[in-house]
Amino acid sequence: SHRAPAWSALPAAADGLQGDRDPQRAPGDAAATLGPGAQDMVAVHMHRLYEKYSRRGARPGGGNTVRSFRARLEVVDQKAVYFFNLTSMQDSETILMATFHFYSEPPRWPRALEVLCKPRAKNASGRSLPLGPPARQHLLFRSLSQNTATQGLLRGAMALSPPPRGLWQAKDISPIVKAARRDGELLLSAQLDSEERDPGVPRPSPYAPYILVYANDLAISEPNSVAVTLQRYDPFPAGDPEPHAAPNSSADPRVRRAAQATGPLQDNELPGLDERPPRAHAQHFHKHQLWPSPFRALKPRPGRKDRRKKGQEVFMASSQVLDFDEKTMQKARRK
Amino acid sequence: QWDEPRVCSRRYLKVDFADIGWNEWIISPKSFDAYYCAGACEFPMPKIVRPSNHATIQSIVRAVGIVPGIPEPCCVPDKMNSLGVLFLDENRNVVLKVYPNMSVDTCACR
Repeated sequence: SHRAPAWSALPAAADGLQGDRDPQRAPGDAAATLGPGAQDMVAVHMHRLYEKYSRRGARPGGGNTVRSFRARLEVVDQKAVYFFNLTSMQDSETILMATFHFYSEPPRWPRALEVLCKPRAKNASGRSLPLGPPARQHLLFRSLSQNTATQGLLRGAMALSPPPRGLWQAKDISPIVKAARRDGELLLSAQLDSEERDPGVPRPSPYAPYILVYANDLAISEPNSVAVTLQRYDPFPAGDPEPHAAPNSSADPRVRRAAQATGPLQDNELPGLDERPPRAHAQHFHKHQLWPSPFRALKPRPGRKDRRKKGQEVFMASSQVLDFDEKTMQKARRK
Repeated sequence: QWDEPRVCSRRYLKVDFADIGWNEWIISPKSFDAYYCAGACEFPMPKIVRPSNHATIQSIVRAVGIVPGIPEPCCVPDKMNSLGVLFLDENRNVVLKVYPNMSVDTCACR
């Protein structure tokens, strides 16, 4: 199991916690700055780290990144299990240290009362035995990958001695987080296991635990690193294909339809006649020079309705030459 | 603005994250003094613009006109400062990152 160092043994990086023993005391205007909805301890803690850096340039944890992870409370087998989604960590971020912060209450009064009022066992000489130790608690950490329903792999367990009064505690869980990330299991669960018989169904507490990961982002010195994490708007409006995607990439939602030529393309030009406008000094060709092949005799002009039908029939018969009416032919001959 | 010096130097610029639409996810700071560099790197360049050796040579070549079309050196940031930014990531977790080269300390001709 993972023997966590006592509170004061946490490395300097996790400092700034000393004052957090009393979660009610929000330092400075940090909580105010973070808005009413962010009274939770993690936001206050992060703001304290930010202020320390801004004032003294003290790099948090010796790196350039601190990520916080709020807990999501679920009740599994009548026990409170807190889940942490660590997937927002970036590959370029090397973990320097990870700490688990939780608010532990003193042993609950009914329990303490029971211990105090219960007739004490006596030894042979009739002297009462010393009170048994208060119920010990254990912190169990498991990791699981995103889409598994199992309880996950046990990554570590810590024995906790109940504090004399309610206070925030921090435990170094670096080996647990590093091992879980190495195995690609970025969903971590923390369960506070106490030997109490009926710990009672946990209720969401304003003092939910949280995890801080101190890291060094190796990509932060890249020229445009600020854009990777802070530039959120998409310069390409939604629905347009990704700039780098090939036009016919499968990601493109639009269905590509080729324009099938159903027949010879319709145009008004006479077959085989040069479209260029005649130049002023161009010689006058005799008509049979223009049309090497003997020109077919014209048919009488059908009425509009059956012309359309005719046109379709003509198309259907896929004739290669278009029929023109007399007027067009005269104009063409003149041209 | 108009009485700014002609020579390459640092000019004041305050960036408000609300102006660039990033204030929705940036908790702190709301704005910061970024500054920028502007001004001429004309021959002869004064010491104050701290030209690199290459910039000195380039400005001489340009002044002599040996090779047509050579521009004068550029006035760019020389020393820069980092900025710590507290923001919400996509899962709305609070993140602190210290970005380098976010504000200009000195300018120079390069």
